[in-house]
Amino acid sequence: KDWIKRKDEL
Amino acid sequence: MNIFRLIGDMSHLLAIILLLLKMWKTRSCAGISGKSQILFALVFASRYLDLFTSFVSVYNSVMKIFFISTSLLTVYLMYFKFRATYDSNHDTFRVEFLVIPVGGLAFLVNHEFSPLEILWTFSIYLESVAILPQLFMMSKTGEAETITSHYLFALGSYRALYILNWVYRYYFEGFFDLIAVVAGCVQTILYCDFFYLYITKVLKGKRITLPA
Repeated sequence: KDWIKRKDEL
Repeated sequence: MNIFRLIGDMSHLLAIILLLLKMWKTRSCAGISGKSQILFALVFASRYLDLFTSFVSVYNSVMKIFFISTSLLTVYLMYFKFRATYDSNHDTFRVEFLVIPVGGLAFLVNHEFSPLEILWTFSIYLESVAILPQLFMMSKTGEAETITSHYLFALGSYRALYILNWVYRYYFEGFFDLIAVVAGCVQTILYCDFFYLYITKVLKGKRITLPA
């Protein structure tokens, strides 16, 4: 899911 | 990781360090809103719970731990160590008017109805408005020390740079998170008036003073 990708943002 | 995000993160880091240095060197937290600092601590504590559930990178974990610990340190310095210098008379913004609506909104508008996801959404919404007590305090006292202005400029620039990062990621990675983007834009807009004052005054060597 896209919000896995989001986890790398702070 | 792209250049906008990296500079954004560095700007965020710089803001926090500037604030801590200001307090440490002057042994004072005059002109700083303790309420905004409590909100930032709440933002980091609710967003970075994923430290315990998912590992992204060393950089990511180190930054998250740094943000959580320095925000708690800031709150400790303001409310305990340098409490005598805390200007609570001017720090009168009613934070419940931010936290309660933002909490309600996080429940209603989120990507997934799960505890971690709702807390993440809550932190994104709360961060976008967490600076309001600080801006309110400045409008009440009508001034800001130069170091406080540098702090706010670095803090505001961070989210503006994240917007550029989201534009970049949309075009080159097909990645788009509506909640983060809308909240990030709201957050940046709140700083615009301050950015204007910073550019027209502080960069020309003057202090920020507002007409009464």
